[in-house]
Formats: sequence, C-alpha cells, structure tokens
Amino acid sequence: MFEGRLLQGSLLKKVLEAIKDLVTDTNFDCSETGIALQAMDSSHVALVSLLLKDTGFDHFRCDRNLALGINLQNMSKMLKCAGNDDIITLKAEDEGDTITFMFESPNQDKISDFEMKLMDIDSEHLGIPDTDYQAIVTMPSAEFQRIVRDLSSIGDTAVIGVTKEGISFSTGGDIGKANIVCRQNTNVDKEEDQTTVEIHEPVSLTFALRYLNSFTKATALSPQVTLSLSKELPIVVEYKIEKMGFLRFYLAPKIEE
Amino acid sequence: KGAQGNIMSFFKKK
Repeated sequence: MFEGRLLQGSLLKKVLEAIKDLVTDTNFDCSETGIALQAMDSSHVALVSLLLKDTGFDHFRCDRNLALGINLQNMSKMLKCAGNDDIITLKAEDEGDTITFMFESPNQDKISDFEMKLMDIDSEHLGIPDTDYQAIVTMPSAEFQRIVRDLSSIGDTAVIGVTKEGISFSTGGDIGKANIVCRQNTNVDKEEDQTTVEIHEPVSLTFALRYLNSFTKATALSPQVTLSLSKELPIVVEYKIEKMGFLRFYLAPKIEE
Repeated sequence: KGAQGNIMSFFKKK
C-alpha cells in the first residue's frame, strides 16, 4: 500500500492550484523515494514536472511502485475541502481504484476522509536530459508574476533576454511596446528579494505569455523562481518546494520561421 | 513572431 502524511497540507493544495488548469489528467508516480509527476499540457507546448520527496513527509510508506491516475480538477475539488492548516494524508491500496485524502485539523478535533476514483492513464514520459544552461536567473517569484501579468496586457509573446547585467522581458502589440529589465541585485536585505544572474553566454528567446502566466500560479509555493535558458531549448521555470522537492515547468520557445 | 515549438520535439519519449 501507499501512504503519505504531509504536516503542511497547504503545500499540496498550492501544487494543485498551480497545475490544474494546465494539465487535465496525470499519473502520480509513487515509489519509496516519494511522489513524482510528469505531464504535458493538451497542446504539447509545456511540460510539468513535480517531485515531492519521501523525506518531506511526516510519514511515508510505499510498498510497491504505483501510478495513481488522477483528474486534477477532481483532486482540486477534494483538496479545497481541506483547511489551510490541516494535515493531509494520501492513501491508496496496491490493487485499488481509489485514493483517500484524510484531513486532520491542527488540534485533531476534526478528521475528514474523502475518497476519490482513480482512472487509467497511458502516460507518455519524456526524458529530460541534464543540460548546462547558458543562463540561470533567480528572482523574486512575485516580481516574475507581476512582469508576466503586466506584459500579457500588451502582447501575446515575450522575448526573454539574459546578459551579465540582468534579465529583460520585452513584448509588443497593437497598442505599443514594453521592455522591463531586472538587474542583478545581491545587496538587498532579504535573500528572497535578490535577483542573481549566472551566465555562460547571453541568450534571447521568445515565449508565449499565456503559458508563462499560467506557470505563475505556483508563486505561492516559493518566494523565489529560477529561470534557466539556453538557445533553442525550452525554458525551465522552477519553484523549489521547501524540504520536499520542486515544481518545474518547461515551455517550448517560439521558433523563427 | 515565429511558430510555437512542440515540447516533444525537444525531449525524446522514454
């Protein structure tokens, strides 16, 4: 059987909110090392990769590898019934066709069990090679969210450029143009307000703002976001999940015609 | 603006 008890249940709620509009159905791959998920959006432009390590759970048991086929909208409906401070336990039998979500209130005076039907999903896993990216930028996640939202009101695509001075986001549309530059900034008080640029080669790529906007639904998971770029490769937008792992989004660039 | 790339053309199926 599989069982995972997560003291900070709100993390799971936030993960679902971040991916439920991008991916419809996906397998949660459970093994003794944790829970992993890889899924593409329906148009095969973006890919989501989630890792929740066993060590981040208060209790974790997985007797044999299980692929739990889940409709994310339905799972989100179930998790919305959990309080933000609730402890969430996931449970599934090896041969079962359901998953149980147990919610415990912080002072243990309310225990709820929600049972959800699983589905059979033929998953297509893609191999993501280890890549030395030409540019890696870490910046406040709220700042990235704001920039992407602001640019979306002006254009459909954004050119993201990284030089050793910083990262720039540019767009254009019927009403005009916009260009935002965030410079490397490591002498701020709080580490989470820093913008750091690690660069081997300047890089500039064009992406659909609609997808970048969707990724920023993960902002609540982490105060910082890491953007990794290389010429002619998908951008990686990574939100680290404290003590547990990460939520990564890969987005294919626009290609010159 | 360019054509939208497909993620499967960058990462091979396992």
